[in-house]
Amino acid sequence: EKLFHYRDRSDVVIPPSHQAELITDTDTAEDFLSKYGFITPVNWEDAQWDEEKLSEDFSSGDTMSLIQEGDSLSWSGNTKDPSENAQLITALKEFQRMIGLPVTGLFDDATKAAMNKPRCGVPDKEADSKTTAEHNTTTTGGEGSQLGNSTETDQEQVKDPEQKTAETRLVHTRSERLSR
Amino acid sequence: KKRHLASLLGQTRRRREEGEMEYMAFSKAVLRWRLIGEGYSSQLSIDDQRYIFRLAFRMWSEVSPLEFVEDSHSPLEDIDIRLGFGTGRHLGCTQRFDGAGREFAHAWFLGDIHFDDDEHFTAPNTGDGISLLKVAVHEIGHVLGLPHLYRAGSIMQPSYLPQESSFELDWQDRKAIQHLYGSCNGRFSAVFDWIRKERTPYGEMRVRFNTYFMRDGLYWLYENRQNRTRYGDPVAVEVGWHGIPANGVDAHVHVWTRGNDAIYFFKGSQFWKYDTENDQVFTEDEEGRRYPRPISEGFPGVPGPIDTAFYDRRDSQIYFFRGPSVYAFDVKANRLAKGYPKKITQVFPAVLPGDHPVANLDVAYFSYTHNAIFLLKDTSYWRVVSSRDRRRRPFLPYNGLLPHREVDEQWFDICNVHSTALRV
Repeated sequence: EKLFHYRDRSDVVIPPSHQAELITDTDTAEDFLSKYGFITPVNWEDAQWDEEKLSEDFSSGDTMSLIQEGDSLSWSGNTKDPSENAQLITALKEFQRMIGLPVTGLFDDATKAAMNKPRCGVPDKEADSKTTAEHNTTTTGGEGSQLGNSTETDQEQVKDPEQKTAETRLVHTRSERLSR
Repeated sequence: KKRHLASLLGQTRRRREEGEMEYMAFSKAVLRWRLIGEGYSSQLSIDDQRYIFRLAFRMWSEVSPLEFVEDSHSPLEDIDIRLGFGTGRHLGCTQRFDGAGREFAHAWFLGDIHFDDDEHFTAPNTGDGISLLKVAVHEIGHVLGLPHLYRAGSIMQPSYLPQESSFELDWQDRKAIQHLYGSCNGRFSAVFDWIRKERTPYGEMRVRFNTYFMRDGLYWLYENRQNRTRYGDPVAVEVGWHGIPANGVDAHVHVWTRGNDAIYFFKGSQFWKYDTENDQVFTEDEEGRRYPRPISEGFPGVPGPIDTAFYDRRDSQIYFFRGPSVYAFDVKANRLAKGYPKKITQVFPAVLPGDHPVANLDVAYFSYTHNAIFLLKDTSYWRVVSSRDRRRRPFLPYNGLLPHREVDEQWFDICNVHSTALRV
């Protein structure tokens, strides 16, 4: 090993075993869509409970995607019958719609890039996906109404000495204050 | 085992059954969190990690009634939210991390948050890498019950967006969390507009002001235009207002006439004069009077302590409120106005019979933003009939109180943070 590493570790080469598998084809894409609930909503709450069963499955080193139906588990496997294709296309469209890509149902480069972005591991669609969808529609409604009318004397936008002073004061305690 | 843990969970959380939205939410206002000892990151110092998580929890506390406290000592089952780092198979979790790239963290309803230590997590404002602060705020949002939101600008988007110079919880994220936990409300001890006069580079005199809310030892700058408090507030009173009592004041009065421009803070039976130029209280004013001074000395006839007070520019009098009574003080004559004290119900009659604070006000506040006087008590406020109101509806009584509304419907997101998070 080198005697010194850069402190930000930018020179450390991550061994391939610690690199996330990239999504390159429809199979891995299907895994992605299944994991985040686009094929069947994931019962994320229970995923944590079925520890013994899952750990056995995982210990087999099997990276196939898991679809839970109630308490029993079933495998999606790699068989490609037309209905699964339709399911995949529907899931792709749902994913593309959610992230604002053109809804084509095709596994194109933009979709691939979006799937490979760093992201949170919590599924996008959980078991009660209906509410999630509705929640989204409700939260994407218009901005809250701007209340309070501004008057000529309301010059808050211009940095006021107090705010600057306060921030200066607080810079000593919380350096991000200015950026925050 | 599954049912047992679920029953445990039931004790600290309840499912909100509102219409079609079913989300889990904590049923306690103060939540304990801990960075698990065996789950430290190998990339940042422990202090950095703990500091970033403190800031992340504080950001949620600033927009919700929840308060968070780091607890490194209680038994683990008393900890509501546990955070830890791991790679691959980690912390007994059923979901294995995938290495560098793609999945960087996940959260569980029981309050566990796991971060993939194969990711390149960085402290705020370091530019490259994945901001641990941003990811932490996102995952805490999950633990608090929020799902992924696909709205531009939401912190709950599932994919990581490189950090802009700064990020904050926007209006709709605030509404989403308040939908689960309610909005912030509570009694204030003082509300006032702090006015400064400055000269522009062209030599013009410009009047500027900011609105402040005080509650005990905390204060918030309220940005009227943005309908929210300043990012990062509340701040401790002693940090922002030098010399006034650290646990807050009863009233702020700004006497502003052509010949007089003085700001006073009142607490108990004493009052202070504030030096706007030097942003601190006067220890001694131009006339050699030392502060603090007894209220009875500076305002003869006015008893201390008072509940609140405000200066009415319409008649150049200060209205002091105490219990059911109001004392109008003629500043020019330096004595109580004739006929005072009177009942508040008499001087400020209710427009809607029975809809009146009657006594023990919290705040009397003249707002330059609304060009109106507000009387606050508990979580409600009454707006005083203005001259504009009376031009439209002449039958309205002078100084009448319009029907009350809730403070948090007019001034938003004025939320406490836990005292241990105040200095973050």
